Amino acid sequence: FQFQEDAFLRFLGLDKTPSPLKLQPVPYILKKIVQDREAAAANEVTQDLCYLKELGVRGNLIRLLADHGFYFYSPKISQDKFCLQKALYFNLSAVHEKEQFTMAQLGLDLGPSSYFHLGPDLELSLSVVQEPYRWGRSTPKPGRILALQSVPRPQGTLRFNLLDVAQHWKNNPQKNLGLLLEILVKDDRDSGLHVALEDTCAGLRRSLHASLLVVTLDPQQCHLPPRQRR
Amino acid sequence: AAIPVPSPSCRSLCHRHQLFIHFRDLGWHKWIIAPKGFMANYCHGDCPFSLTTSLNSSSYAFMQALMHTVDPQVPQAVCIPTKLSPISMLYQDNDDNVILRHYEDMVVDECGCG
Repeated sequence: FQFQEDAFLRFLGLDKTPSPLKLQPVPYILKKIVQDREAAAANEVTQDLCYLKELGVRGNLIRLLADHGFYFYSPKISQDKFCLQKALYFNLSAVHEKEQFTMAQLGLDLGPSSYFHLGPDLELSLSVVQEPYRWGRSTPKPGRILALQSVPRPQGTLRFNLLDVAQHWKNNPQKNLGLLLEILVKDDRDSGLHVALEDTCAGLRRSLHASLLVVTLDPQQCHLPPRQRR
Repeated sequence: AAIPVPSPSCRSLCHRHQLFIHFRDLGWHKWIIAPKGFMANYCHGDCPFSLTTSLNSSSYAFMQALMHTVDPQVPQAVCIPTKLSPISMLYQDNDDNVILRHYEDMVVDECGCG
């Protein structure tokens, strides 16, 4: 059976049988897409499987890429402006050359309870890493800034459009050095806020979860809409 | 969906049969998140010349069945899927990525002689 299984997996576009150690949490939107498609199939409703109405884009393959980055720890949090610094890295090598990106959205889930009501004001900075650096040895020099914004409370999931960046990485895999996420302290700190700051930052480090939602379209299976005339 | 049950005399004729594939049976439940399985179905049954026209046959199947009656060396028309539909699968790969993709022609909706 092993031989036939391998052949069928290749037919499905997989190199080998996946054996994940721990199943990742599945976002609500992906569950909904699956449920809607199952319901439509059960009712024999014709579906356009090249359009994702839940996301408002064309595409026939959705990947929620896991973050393989790491934290930079600052032992003296009181002496710098950083609450946390983290490298974000998403491996795009599974995206086939012929696939075309139609969506790439970074999701940053900061956790529901990591930001105290009376905690300090924080600011989030997201930038592209443009120069190689020694992983785990030094903090990369931030390149182009993609986002600079206050961290809202309650946070929920923050989403950032990375379509251009992902397209660039796919065309130039050697340029995919990841992103640098920094959460900075906006407040002028006094002694009372300092305790709250350390708790808040520690909570953020525990609960932060990043993922990249990528939608691609295979032109062999789906056609791109014709360009509109001006 | 309800499947029409042929009368006893027609049971051997080409029609769709239910076949549910449980991913657990394949050991694939360890990486496929949804669905748990799907109704793949299959086609099976005879395609006799006398009934070829009423069994959702192609023109070629009709001709092949006719040729078979003349020359038994020509194989009979066979019972095959005539309408297929896709399924969507949500699974996790070895890099902890969650992937949703659809696969065409995975479910047999209708059968006929071809």
